[in-house]
Amino acid sequence: QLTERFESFFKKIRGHGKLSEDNIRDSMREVRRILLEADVNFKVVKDFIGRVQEKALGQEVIKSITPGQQVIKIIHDELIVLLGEGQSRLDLSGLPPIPLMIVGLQGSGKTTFCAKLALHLRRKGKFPLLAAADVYRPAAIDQLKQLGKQLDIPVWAPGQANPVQICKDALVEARKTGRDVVLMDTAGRLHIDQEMMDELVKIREAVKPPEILYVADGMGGQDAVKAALEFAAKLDFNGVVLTKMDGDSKGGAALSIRAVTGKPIRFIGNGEKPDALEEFHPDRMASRILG
Amino acid sequence: ISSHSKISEELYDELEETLITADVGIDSTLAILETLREKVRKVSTNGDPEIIYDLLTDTIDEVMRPAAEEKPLNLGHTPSVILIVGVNGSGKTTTIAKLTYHFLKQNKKVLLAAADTFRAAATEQIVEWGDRLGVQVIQQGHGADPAAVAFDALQSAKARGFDILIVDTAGRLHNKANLMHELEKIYRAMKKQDPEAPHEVFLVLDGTTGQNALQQAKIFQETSGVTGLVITKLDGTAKGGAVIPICRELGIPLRFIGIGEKMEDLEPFDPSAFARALLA
Ligand SMILES: Nc1nc2c(ncn2[C@@H]2O[C@H](COP(=O)(O)OP(=O)(O)OP(=O)(O)O)[C@@H](O)[C@H]2O)c(=O)[nH]1
Ligand SMILES: Nc1nc2c(ncn2[C@@H]2O[C@H](COP(=O)(O)OP(=O)(O)OP(=O)(O)O)[C@@H](O)[C@H]2O)c(=O)[nH]1
Ligand SMILES: [Mg+2]
Ligand SMILES: [Mg+2]
Repeated sequence: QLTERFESFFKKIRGHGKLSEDNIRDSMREVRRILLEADVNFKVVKDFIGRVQEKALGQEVIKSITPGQQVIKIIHDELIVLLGEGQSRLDLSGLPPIPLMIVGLQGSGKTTFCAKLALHLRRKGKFPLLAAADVYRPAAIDQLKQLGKQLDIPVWAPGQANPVQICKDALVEARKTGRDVVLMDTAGRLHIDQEMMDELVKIREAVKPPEILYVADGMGGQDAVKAALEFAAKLDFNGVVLTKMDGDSKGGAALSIRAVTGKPIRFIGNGEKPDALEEFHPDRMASRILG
Repeated sequence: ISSHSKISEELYDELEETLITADVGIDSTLAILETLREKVRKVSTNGDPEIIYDLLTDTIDEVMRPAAEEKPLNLGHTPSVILIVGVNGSGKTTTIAKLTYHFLKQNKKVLLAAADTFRAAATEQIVEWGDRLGVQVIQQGHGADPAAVAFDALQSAKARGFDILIVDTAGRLHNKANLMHELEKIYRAMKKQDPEAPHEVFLVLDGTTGQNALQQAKIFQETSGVTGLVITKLDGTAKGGAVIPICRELGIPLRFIGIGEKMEDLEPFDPSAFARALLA
């Protein structure tokens, strides 16, 4: 735990004297290590440490008899600010059927998340339709169909080969059958694949979704921000979903993506089953990163 | 690596940033840079960054090469069994398609086992790949016992003289004891059929994974043994440096690199090419 690690660190460096500025700077090195080991992006860590150090060199800490506690509080509070206030809601206020696009890198958990979100929305009184717009990956459409069947949620999978057309037709189908939200599962793709990124731009232009969610793997490392930035540049997505947070990765990618794109984290994927979905709590995330 | 007229601490800071942002992690980065400093002391570099760069690629190469060269792939049996393991979405099933293509080109007879009986359409996915490759897939459908699928596939592979059997398993997080126990059962079921099997256990790592990769390797190593690593998705911008701590601490060799979604998109591991790409 950060607290134990820090307390023993401070006991060691303080000895019997007062806490010096050098002591504070040394402690920042320790925090830097913790954040980098937690997969927080290198530049995000640098900026973060700069801000924290400035606060930590303030008089309250130097004069305090429990400087370790003070520094921890500063770090924790700064992390919460960076992670953003929790509970940012999906905007489903428009005229139904509302299109939602689910996008991200290969294998991040998009298809699974579509099923989870569909279940979540149905429990809130919505009538979701799942649209299978991944025409590339073997059995991707089967996968979404099977998930829909498990949940008794309809899946639009017409055997059409053009993802843009699939998404447009899904809205038509939704209107016909009284579905008020359409969740569009797209193929995983690289942020550097121009053609595939353009496909997403075309889908977006065709259906004008009020919500585009970027699904990111919670175990992502330093590269997580590059992809997120590129997706944000091309699509200006509205929110982030972090998956596989039932693993033991510290999840620093969450902080990095949030800090660098400024987009809110909307949901956390916490398991493989359709009900393994939570809304994001910044304080829990902060404890996880520092823990 | 920019131009410096002497070996300054700035250069080492820059190299530290390069390695850490490549997911090499703090411990391995500091160890590699320490080795680099020793090399630099012994060689007259005249501060030439080109020489430093070469010394650094040598250092990384030296970390990764021994494990790969000391243990050649254990594939001379009838059949040689390769068990494919790893966390969710890392690229296992697609890697199996690529490995199959790789072995078919070497004129080997390959059989596949669909032992992911849990995830939606997992069997359909590997069967589709089997069709594209012209290779048979032993399957028992959704919800079957994965250990039974692996056992039957091995029995079939032996009876019909296949050179290679590759067993696909469900993605699983290493911190889930029940799932790791299931993997252990799959491993032991194959041993009942052939005490030498599986001859290779490849842990498939997502190239975008950060420091969690080492913990994944440790736990999979304890559960089913891991004889080799495959790292995927290096056609993106991730460098895959997380394999370096695994190599350093556990001595597990990197065997193949995934560079795309097609069956041809697999390369055997080349330590010096990997080192150069890491620093690029
Ligand atoms: N443990 C765990 N597994 C997850 C979670 N979300 C998804 N998965 C698993 O991760 C793997 C990949 O999930 P998919 O939904 O197929 O990922 P995807 O982004 O649609 O993949 P592509 O379409 O190929 O890009 C599957 O094994 C899922 O069951 C999660 O929150 N926790
Ligand atoms: N760009 C790229 N994509 C890859 C690579 N390897 C796999 N993928 C993609 O990653 C996604 C997940 O691949 P799978 O083979 O389903 O991964 P898996 O580990 O079997 O997933 P689970 O069985 O659900 O745990 C698919 O969209 C693949 O096409 C690679 O080397 N490069
Ligand atoms: Mg998918
Ligand atoms: Mg698979």
